[in-house]
Amino acid sequence: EVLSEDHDEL
Amino acid sequence: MNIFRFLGDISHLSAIIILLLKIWKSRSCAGISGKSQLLFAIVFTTRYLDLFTNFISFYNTSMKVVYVASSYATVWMIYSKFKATYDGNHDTFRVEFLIVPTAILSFLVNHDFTPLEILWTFSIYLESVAILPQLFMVSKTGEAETITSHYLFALGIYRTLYLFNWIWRYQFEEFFDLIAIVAGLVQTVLYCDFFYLYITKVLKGKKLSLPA
Repeated sequence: EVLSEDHDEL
Repeated sequence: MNIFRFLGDISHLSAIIILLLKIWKSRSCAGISGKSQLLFAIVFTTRYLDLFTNFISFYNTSMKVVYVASSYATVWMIYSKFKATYDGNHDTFRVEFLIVPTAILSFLVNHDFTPLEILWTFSIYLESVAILPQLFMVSKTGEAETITSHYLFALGIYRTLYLFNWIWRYQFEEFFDLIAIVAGLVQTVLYCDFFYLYITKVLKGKKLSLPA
């Protein structure tokens, strides 16, 4: 599902 | 990290470096849309506000610093250092038509109604249309310098590679971010016309010229 809160992509 | 995301980041970084070098070496920002570069500076600023509060990796932090610093340097060169060469008459896209709708949309459609998350969402939406002033300027002038078309190609390919990265992450990591995916699709579609011209013209050694 949706990524964890901290967006790990640039 | 997967190969698509890594190649995407490298492509994005090289686009930024190509543009910086083009302006710095030629001491001219002719044919470059200052408005698009301003939008990119806003995109990076609103997306990387967690730069100091949320450490993910050395790679992630250092790339964010490079992106923010280079986008501000590019804006500074266009609007200050080499402003005499800035072609304002052809850089006339109304950016408020990009900023206002994306800002409203980021309030309506987001993962979490918190300031940081809404700003991140705004940056994702804005990035998907930030290149429009540049593409509009190229269509208005009817042509682009070859170096500018390489810049645009690298910039367009970066988000295309990210689409493959999201397929990969969905397949192997159960990772799925619809906001980033939809915005990334819009962003890539906007480049299709340019990709066609780049592959059929520039790669054959011709100058990129749009049917005016």
